[in-house]
Amino acid sequence: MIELQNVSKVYAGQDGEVRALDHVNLSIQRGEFVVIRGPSGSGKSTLLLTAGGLVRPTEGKVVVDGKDIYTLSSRERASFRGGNIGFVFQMFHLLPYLNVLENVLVPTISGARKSDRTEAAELLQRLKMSDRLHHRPSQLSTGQRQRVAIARALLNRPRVILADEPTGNLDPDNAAEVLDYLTEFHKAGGTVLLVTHEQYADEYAQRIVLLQNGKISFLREESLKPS
Amino acid sequence: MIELQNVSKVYAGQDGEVRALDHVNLSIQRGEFVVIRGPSGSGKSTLLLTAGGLVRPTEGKVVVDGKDIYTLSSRERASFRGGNIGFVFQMFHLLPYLNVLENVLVPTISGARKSDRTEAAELLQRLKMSDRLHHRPSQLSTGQRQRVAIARALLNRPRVILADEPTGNLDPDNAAEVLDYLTEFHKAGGTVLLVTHEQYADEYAQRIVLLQNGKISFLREESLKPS
Ligand SMILES: Nc1ncnc2c1ncn2[C@@H]1O[C@H](COP(=O)(O)OP(=O)(O)OP(=O)(O)O)[C@@H](O)[C@H]1O
Ligand SMILES: Nc1ncnc2c1ncn2[C@@H]1O[C@H](COP(=O)(O)OP(=O)(O)OP(=O)(O)O)[C@@H](O)[C@H]1O
Ligand SMILES: [Mg+2]
Ligand SMILES: [Mg+2]
Repeated sequence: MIELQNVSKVYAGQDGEVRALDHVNLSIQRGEFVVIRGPSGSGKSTLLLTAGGLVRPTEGKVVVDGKDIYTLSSRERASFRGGNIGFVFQMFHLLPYLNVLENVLVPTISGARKSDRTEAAELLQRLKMSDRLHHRPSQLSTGQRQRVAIARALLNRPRVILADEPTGNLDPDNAAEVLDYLTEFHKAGGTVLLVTHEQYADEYAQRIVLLQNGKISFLREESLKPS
Repeated sequence: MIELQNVSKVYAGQDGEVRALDHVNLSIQRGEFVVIRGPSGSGKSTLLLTAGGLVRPTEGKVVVDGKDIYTLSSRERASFRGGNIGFVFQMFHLLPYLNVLENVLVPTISGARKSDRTEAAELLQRLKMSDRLHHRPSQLSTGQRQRVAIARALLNRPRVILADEPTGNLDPDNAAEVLDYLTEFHKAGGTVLLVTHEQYADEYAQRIVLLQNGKISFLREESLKPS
């Protein structure tokens, strides 16, 4: 489904180049649940952003369903992302001028269905955000912003969820609720790439990828379990 | 040292008022290590911001060393904070136009000592940031930004550290390093108020405060252990 072929990403740093990804080869199958772990600064966010069509690799290809996504125009890539990928960003990236409900409905802007508003309200209810629907992001706690970012990624029933540390600011109960969501999404056939420092997803994941200084290795590699 | 007397904080929400703190009475002794826990949205950040002189309570007083800090002018309060409190914000709040080293040195702007730069470099080395000293925050990973925010709070040897979820974006090794820091600071006589969802500080803390819907209770309350 998503294949990183010999992907490297080099940033221009102030003290010389930073090689955030170093010749990464990783093939995520459709319907797989993969956990990505590694020390702070090891390249996890860069891996997710590259795999999701948001950050162009310096070298190598990202091929999704046979399509080399960085040969697309940025408009084509945006519509490809909108139709396929739900992204939970590590720093949320909510739109400050929209309220909670509007932020969750952003992915539907290009084609809203009648049922979207009710679905958004249901997602937010499950994430215990029903009494904050009209708040702006600045009127929310950090963990509440994180939950809005998660609801936004899930709304459009994407085929793939790329989640970057989605529970870093959540207490154990809220974190468990988020993981339940991701496992349900996966059981319904979705593909999940989850970056997390927590151990809670390990027993469920089919593969655990370790990133260290931009290089990957496999902490666990199993053929796809029938889920 | 820091005493919250009948403190309430009410925000104007979109769907009515939000009582983030509800008649909180909490007295933190000098040299104490207190952990604050509670569900997302329960009022932890508001408690820290109120105790630290940054958010004025709607009702009640915050008395530090006998001084009612919200009767001070905002300039007096700022210099009081600068001389006494090291703040680790949940969203870091680094200055985007300064590099890592400059951000850590911000607390010393009002009176830099010769030794500050070397101390800043030592703190950053211990937090494994030596090879990013000249990067801007936008050129860092999220956990790296968090570590810069921690170094900045520690630099001026404040008397009190107020840390809001300082390890949410860190892997276990980096998180352990931060906790080591806080315990060393405490052993040297510092006062620590640590908001965290993690359990790692529990055995060390002298008191564990639980916040639920703005109300506090004590999960553990001990007289000050000789540390
Ligand atoms: N500016 C604001 N306007 C309205 N409501 C607010 C504002 N800031 C915070 N709140 C509300 O006050 C409550 C407490 O917020 P606070 O940030 O203190 O929670 P928290 O315990 O730190 O949460 P988290 O663990 O998610 O960081 C939340 O329910 C939040 O929605
Ligand atoms: N714009 C940039 N310019 C220069 N270096 C960068 C830039 N963005 C990231 N980096 C560097 O690339 C490396 C990988 O960053 P990345 O954000 O992918 O790490 P991460 O594994 O997600 O870390 P964390 O767990 O702290 O979120 C880091 O060392 C960081 O300093
Ligand atoms: Mg990251
Ligand atoms: Mg908070």
